[in-house]
Amino acid sequence: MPRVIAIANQKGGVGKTTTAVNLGACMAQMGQRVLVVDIDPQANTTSGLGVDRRSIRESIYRVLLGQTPLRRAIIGTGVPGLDLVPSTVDLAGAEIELVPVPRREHLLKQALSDLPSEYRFVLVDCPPSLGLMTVNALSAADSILIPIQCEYYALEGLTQLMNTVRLVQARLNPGLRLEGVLLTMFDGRTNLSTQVADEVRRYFKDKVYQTVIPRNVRLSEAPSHGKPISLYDAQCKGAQVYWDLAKEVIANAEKG
Amino acid sequence: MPRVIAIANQKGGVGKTTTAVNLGACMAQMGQRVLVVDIDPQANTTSGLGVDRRSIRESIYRVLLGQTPLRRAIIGTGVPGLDLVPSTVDLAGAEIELVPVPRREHLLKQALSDLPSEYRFVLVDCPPSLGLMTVNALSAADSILIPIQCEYYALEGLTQLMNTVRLVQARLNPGLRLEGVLLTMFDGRTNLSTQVADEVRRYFKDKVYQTVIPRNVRLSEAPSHGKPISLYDAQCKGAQVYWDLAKEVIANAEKG
Ligand SMILES: Nc1ncnc2c1ncn2[C@@H]1O[C@H](COP(=O)(O)OP(=O)(O)OP(=O)(O)O)[C@@H](O)[C@H]1O
Ligand SMILES: Nc1ncnc2c1ncn2[C@@H]1O[C@H](COP(=O)(O)OP(=O)(O)OP(=O)(O)O)[C@@H](O)[C@H]1O
Ligand SMILES: [Mg+2]
Ligand SMILES: [Mg+2]
Repeated sequence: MPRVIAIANQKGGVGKTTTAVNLGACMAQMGQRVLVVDIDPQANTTSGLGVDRRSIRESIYRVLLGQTPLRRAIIGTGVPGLDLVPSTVDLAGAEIELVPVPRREHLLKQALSDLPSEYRFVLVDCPPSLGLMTVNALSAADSILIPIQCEYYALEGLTQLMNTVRLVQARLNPGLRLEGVLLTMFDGRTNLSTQVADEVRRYFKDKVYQTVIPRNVRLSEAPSHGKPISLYDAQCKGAQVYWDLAKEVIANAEKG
Repeated sequence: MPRVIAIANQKGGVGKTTTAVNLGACMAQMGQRVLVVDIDPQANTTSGLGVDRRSIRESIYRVLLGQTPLRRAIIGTGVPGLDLVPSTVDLAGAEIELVPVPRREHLLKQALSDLPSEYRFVLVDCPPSLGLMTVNALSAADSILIPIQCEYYALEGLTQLMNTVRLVQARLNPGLRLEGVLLTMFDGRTNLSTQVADEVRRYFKDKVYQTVIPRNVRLSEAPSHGKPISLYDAQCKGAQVYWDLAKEVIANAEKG
């Protein structure tokens, strides 16, 4: 059974997409079969993996509406072992369009029942909100991976996020667990980063990954080349830390 | 008549809240009467202005649902001349709750008809999405101010944002204009920032503010003290640039 991990945080710009793309690529390069599902209408994971929007025939939008099975929406990326279900802009209307649909929170879970068995991990990149797309991801997921930017506003949103997780556990997915908390854009030169990191470790204890992602300009350059960091600049600090993170995620999965 | 400016961009973490708080504070300190409306369930503008969530009696949520007039939700901030309509977490459910309400896109515009006449500017801080809250802000606004982070993914979202603006102009608010485009988190040491800034200037031409907001750690520290930058550290670069921006916005408004 594949492990479905939702990468979610309603705070914007905390590194959800950067984590989906680079963690996915590093795990695939370590020999795991990985599927990334882009459920954000911004479709940043789709372009971050170099997919041209015009070439997309089937997308997560049509899969959720039941117009096409998940298998037919899966496409390859430039990384062997890493596949993608792309997003498109029509997903932006789905939140309102799906209101009258029964069990609208379970559409992704239903779609994933069509998942080919060779995938070991599924990573779902969520939009910056706690709306229907994120709820779909949390309902379908075995666990949630929470990227947290080392900034004050990012800290504030945690209570709201954890309340949503508890609501999903109570009503939609009792099996949902916390995969881990990832500190991102850490800048060791500022007190703020250290203070936020300390606070997060106090709150989440051993659920915080040992790997901390520093602010690294190569990580923000890679998407403009449509490549994950491990292909864009494998030797840089940004690539090394996502490699380390991939090892931690795989090791935790094997512990079970 | 007050000038209502929506601060919007569906890309997360680009500086919407930082601009609402600091532009609002600087304009108020220049003698303008300013009301900031926080229509984001994250309520970052509310806490960035030092308002304790527990002290809030009326919020934008109850105003939109018509349960309280706007006037009764207006509270003071630590800055003379700057008032706030705060947000709370119950706003997160509004998107779905308001689906059956007729003219749900015009609720903010209706609420603002109760605005006391002494306000010269109203700034509306939007969430990172193109959902109902942002559409409400665009329907009520005279103009939109678009913060753009100098990063690749932020560039990608512009087409989608401008399509939404055109849709709102066609169906809900023909008078909506572009107030200006603000380059944020500019880091002169990286090629990426310069490339993105050049691209944005090519696309938006003279609509791009002369003032560019650099990456400045004091700007990200100020919210943890509940103060705008002009009170937290008035001499720093972050305060100077928001002061310059306030001058540009006021000058543009006087030109009409
Ligand atoms: N460690 C890092 N160092 C430097 N830049 C980074 C890092 N991680 C992400 N970025 C950049 O910061 C911006 C925000 O990251 P990203 O888009 O991955 O966040 P997100 O949470 O997916 O945003 P959204 O909420 O809009 O979906 C992007 O431009 C990205 O390239
Ligand atoms: N010029 C700047 N220099 C350094 N940090 C900044 C700057 N502008 C904003 N920040 C910080 O970057 C983060 C994102 O900014 P902010 O929260 O204002 O963006 P936003 O667009 O309102 O995010 P969201 O999409 O979640 O509403 C915050 O932690 C903020 O303190
Ligand atoms: Mg993203
Ligand atoms: Mg904000």
